[in-house]
Amino acid sequence: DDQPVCGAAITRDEARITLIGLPDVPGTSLVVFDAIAEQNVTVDMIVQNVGENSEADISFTVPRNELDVTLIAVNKVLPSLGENVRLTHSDDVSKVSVVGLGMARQHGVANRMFKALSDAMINIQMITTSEIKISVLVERAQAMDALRAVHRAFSLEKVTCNVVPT
Amino acid sequence: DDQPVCGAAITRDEARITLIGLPDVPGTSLVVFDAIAEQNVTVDMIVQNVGENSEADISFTVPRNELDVTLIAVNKVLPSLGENVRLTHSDDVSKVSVVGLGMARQHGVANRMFKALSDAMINIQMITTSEIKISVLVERAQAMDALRAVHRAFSLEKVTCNVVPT
Ligand SMILES: C[C@@H](O)[C@H](N)C(=O)O
Ligand SMILES: C[C@@H](O)[C@H](N)C(=O)O
Repeated sequence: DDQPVCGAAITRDEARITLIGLPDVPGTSLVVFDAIAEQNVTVDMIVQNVGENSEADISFTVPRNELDVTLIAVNKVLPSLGENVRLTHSDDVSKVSVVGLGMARQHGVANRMFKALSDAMINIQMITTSEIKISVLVERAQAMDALRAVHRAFSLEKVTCNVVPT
Repeated sequence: DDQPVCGAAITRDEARITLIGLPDVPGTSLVVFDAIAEQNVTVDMIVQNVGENSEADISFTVPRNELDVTLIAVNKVLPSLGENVRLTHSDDVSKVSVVGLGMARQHGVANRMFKALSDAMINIQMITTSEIKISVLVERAQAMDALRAVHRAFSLEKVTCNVVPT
């Protein structure tokens, strides 16, 4: 399987919420996601990078049409999360992903994706990976260019997936 | 399928590298990952959260025994990434994941995982998700407790996966 990527996918209408300066202690992420679960919001990507000075940032994406209800739910618990915690959001983002069972064994799949996006002058806002999938968040206006760029980079007109690239 | 999670997995011996203050412009992530690809390092998790003030942080994990060769490769390109860029790392981390095809349709799977880790007083250092998998990075000393906690939370003694929880 010299073709590590078999498909690419796009989720056009996403919105992102970011909580900055969360206390980096056990239980904090539960408070955030309990507030959202009560609203029956469908969370897509969840990203947390390592924090510094005992604070961490968590971002997550939801369908664009669920942004308002999510902001209401999160703003309610914001005071209980800590006095330094800030919230930012954007409803102008899309997720672009590449999928492939062969990814875990091959070096450089991420490189090929990042090169495709770099050559197309597309800025990567968020990255999240699993063994069979790499997803990036980009500005919605650049999403179709991003999808076309990765499609070309992995010659996906010639390949099909037996993994559903959701 | 009222059982959204069918399995849990642990990667005990991981190391984490974080680049802080990267220029948040197209092409930056390519420079980082090109440097690593040359060394044939097996990158596992890649996490980038949204940046602020045109800077972003990227973390990635590698097998613990590949940390040294990775640090040498990244340190070589550090100057070309920008004068504010800092590098931190840890070789004391493990990845704990839950896997399940039903996750995408069910609300609150992340909550159940976060609750299990919170009740066990385990601090989450990094989070990355896909439609069928949630992975967290924890301190190695807490990794087995984390795995047991999620195993109990999702009653995994009664369930098996038809998705390989790598
Ligand atoms: C920031 C948040 O993830 C925290 N570390 C927790 O465990 O809940
Ligand atoms: C930070 C890095 O991801 C940058 N935004 C890029 O596109 O390469």
